[in-house]
Order: sequence, then structure tokens, then C-alpha cells
Amino acid sequence: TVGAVACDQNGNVAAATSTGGMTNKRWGRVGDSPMIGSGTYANNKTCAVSCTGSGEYFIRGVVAYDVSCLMEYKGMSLEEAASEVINKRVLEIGGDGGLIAVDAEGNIAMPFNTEGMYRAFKTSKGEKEIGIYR
Amino acid sequence: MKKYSLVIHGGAGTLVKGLMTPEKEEQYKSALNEALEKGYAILENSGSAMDAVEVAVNHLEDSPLFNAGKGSVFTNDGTHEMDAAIMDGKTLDAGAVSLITGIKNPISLARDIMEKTDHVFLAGEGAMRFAKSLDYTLEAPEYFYDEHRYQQWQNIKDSDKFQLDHSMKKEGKFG
Repeated sequence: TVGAVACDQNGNVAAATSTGGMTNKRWGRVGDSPMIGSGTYANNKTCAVSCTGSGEYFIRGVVAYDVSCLMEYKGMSLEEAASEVINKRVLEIGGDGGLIAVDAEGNIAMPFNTEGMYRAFKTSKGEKEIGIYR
Repeated sequence: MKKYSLVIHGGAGTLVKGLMTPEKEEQYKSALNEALEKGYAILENSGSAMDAVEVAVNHLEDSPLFNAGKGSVFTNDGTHEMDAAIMDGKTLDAGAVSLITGIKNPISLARDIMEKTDHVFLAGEGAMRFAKSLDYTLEAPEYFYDEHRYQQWQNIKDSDKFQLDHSMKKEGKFG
């Protein structure tokens, strides 16, 4: 699975996720990636989110929208909401994976509860990082 | 000027230091960097977040290293079934596609579904007919062949297991 989230110069956010699913999958199995609210979500009021991992858990946890709700209804920051979902709520139901997120202020978050996640970010403040391992 | 940002991912899983050669690691970082820079250039030139995420994902789909587009994993039938979704935070419009085959850039098809239909989500044979109506070319199966992905599949194809693209075998689960 691959994904991208962006906040542009006008403060608009967007999210995109694309995947080949799981090796040896059968019976038309579909994961979270194409499901708006589970693997992919964007709302200028809160954040844009793209997820990766064992999709069944991200579907059941409605993960991408969950991050947005924690920000909108509980006033959490992007970092707090993203970490709460990946390192607590998804983990509690046995989910493994991670997500990338950005808010309308250009803040970013990349939490994951696996050994690694292919990830990278760049901001207009000159920040840039490319990572694989924890 | 407001701060603008781009974040990308190429999948999560059992990525343990030392399991990959330094050359392979460098290939992954270089592919991530290329997708990042292509998408970021759009933001830098006052482009939209929607265009930036589509371009960045297109680049990741075109790399055999990641499980999407060209590098998609094998299904139990030995085929490639792809899914994608895109969402605009400004309008809350969204497009999604599932269970498609032969499409080089599924994320662009998802965006076309968002912009050229009154639907959000198309799947399977119908989604393929929509793609053909927009003159999408269908890549031959060879385009999606990757030896590493093929071996991942061979290791578990006669079992009831299924596996994350970057992880060890996962016990099959039946509800």
C-alpha cells in the first residue's frame, strides 16, 4: 500500500491511497484503502489521513475518520489524535500498521505500531525526512 | 505565507534493520525521495493538495518496490487486484475504486470517478467498463510481474494464509 497527504498554500488538505491488497488474497477481499473514512479521509476542518497495515482492523476501527473526530470533537492535536488511534485504539483490537496525516496548518504525523514503515515528508519550513525503520 | 507540507508512505510491516541489503535500502529511499520531490514541486508552484497527492502516489504506483500499481502483490488466483481512494478536504468530495486489474495508476481512476461521475465508489467489472469508457489503456499482466512478489506468493499460495506486503506470513482468518 502507498499513500500521500498534503496541505497546500491555501490551507486545503487532500489524501490519496493505492494498494495491491494482500498476497494470496481471495474471494474479492477488499481492505481499508478504498474505503473513505477507514483508509483514506480528508477534511479541511481537521486533517487528511492515509493508512497502511492489516486492512480488516482499519475498517473495523474506521481509523482515518477516527483521527479527524478526535481532533474535531475532543480538541486533540493532530499528533495526539494520530498516536491515540495507532498506538492505542487500533492496537487494542489487534491491528498492525500505521498512518500518515497532515492538518490545515501544515503539521504532520506518521505513527506506526509495526517494526517499520516506508515514509517521507517535506515542509515549506525546510523540514525533510525519509525513513524506513523505527 | 501558510506552511505547506507533503507526507507519503510506502507501506508498513515487519521492516527490521539488517533484513535488507544496503543497496535495497538505498533503492527504497531513492524511490520515496523521487515521489516526494515530484509531489512537493506542485505545492511549491502553488498547485493544489489534490494534484500533489495524485502525482506522488502515481510515482509510487509506477515503482515495482511498493505494493500498488506496478508492484502489486499476487492474489490466490495469481492475478493483481487493485484498490484506491482520494479525498478533497476542501469540498469533502471523494473517489474510490476496488477490484480492478490492468490499470497502471488506480489513483487517477479514483479521481476520475470523483470528478466524472455522481458516485464515490465503483468496483470490479463495472469500474473496468468505466475506465475503458475513458480510454484507459490496460497493461498486460507482464507489466505487473515482479519476481520478489511472485516468490512471496509461491511461499503461501497453497495455504489459506494471506500476507501483508512487508510482513511475515499472517495466519488466515475466517469469520
